[in-house]
Amino acid sequence: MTLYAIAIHGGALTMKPGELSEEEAAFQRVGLGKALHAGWLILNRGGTALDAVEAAVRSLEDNPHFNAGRGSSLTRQGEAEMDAAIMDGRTLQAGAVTGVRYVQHPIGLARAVLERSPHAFLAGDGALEFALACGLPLAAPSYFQTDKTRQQWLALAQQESNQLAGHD
Amino acid sequence: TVGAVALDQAGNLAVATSTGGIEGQAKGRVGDSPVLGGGTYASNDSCAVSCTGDGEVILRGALAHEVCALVKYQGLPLAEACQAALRLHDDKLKGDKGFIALDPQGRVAIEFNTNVMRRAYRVGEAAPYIAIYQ
Repeated sequence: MTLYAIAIHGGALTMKPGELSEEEAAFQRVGLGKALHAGWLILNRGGTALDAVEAAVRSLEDNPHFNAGRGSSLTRQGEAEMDAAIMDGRTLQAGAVTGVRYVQHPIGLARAVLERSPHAFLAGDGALEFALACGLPLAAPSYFQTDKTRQQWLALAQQESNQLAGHD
Repeated sequence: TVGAVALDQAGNLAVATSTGGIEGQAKGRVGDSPVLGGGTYASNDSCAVSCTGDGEVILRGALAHEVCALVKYQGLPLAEACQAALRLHDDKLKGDKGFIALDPQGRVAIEFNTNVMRRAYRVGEAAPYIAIYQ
């Protein structure tokens, strides 16, 4: 029997008891299962490892319950600035992007860097312009935000505002 | 942060990692995920690794490449290599760390020092494994 396998993660962190609700954990389990299946199906049908990892990560980027793509953490300015990388173990070809805004699938942009640019790593405006040149799908800033990330950002902003109180 | 490692039927490995960074991060901050060798690395002669956790810590340890190097040059089994990388410079690289890794023999390793690690794997036609808590 031919060997193939896939493993995925959706983030590791130390949390206080009860911080992750049962409902949220259930959403995340479903999301993990869906992403795993997206990658596994490609491998099962004889597709490449590179296609499989991209498919699995795209699925997680689409899922607002994970910190990537839609659902990304917000910067101090309240924006989603995303990073992604992809690497082919056969050729050691790689593509990476950092500080990317508006690009719906940062992993798709990293794959485009791998396949369609002479470079390995693009940042910020350069990465965004490359996404435009490649015709990759973009989304408005609000697409990347969720109620949870907006609340987290507001709490941080409030905390900073309180710390400033009393100073002129 | 999310990530995936895969081995295809032709025996090739690949890795992908994507992240929204950390809550309230400074504009322009870069963590480990997009840095090749930092949070993401794959080579057919060793393994494929994707990291998650405290980005600055993982980046300073070049931990994805560390795992590959331990497999390639020290001949460690994948899980042991991940455990060694997890403990690397324990006093200087304190923080949350999680790895998923896969070698050309289809062995999966998932190692982490946190109480939550959202993870899943499937080898061939075997049933999928999905877990969140330690």
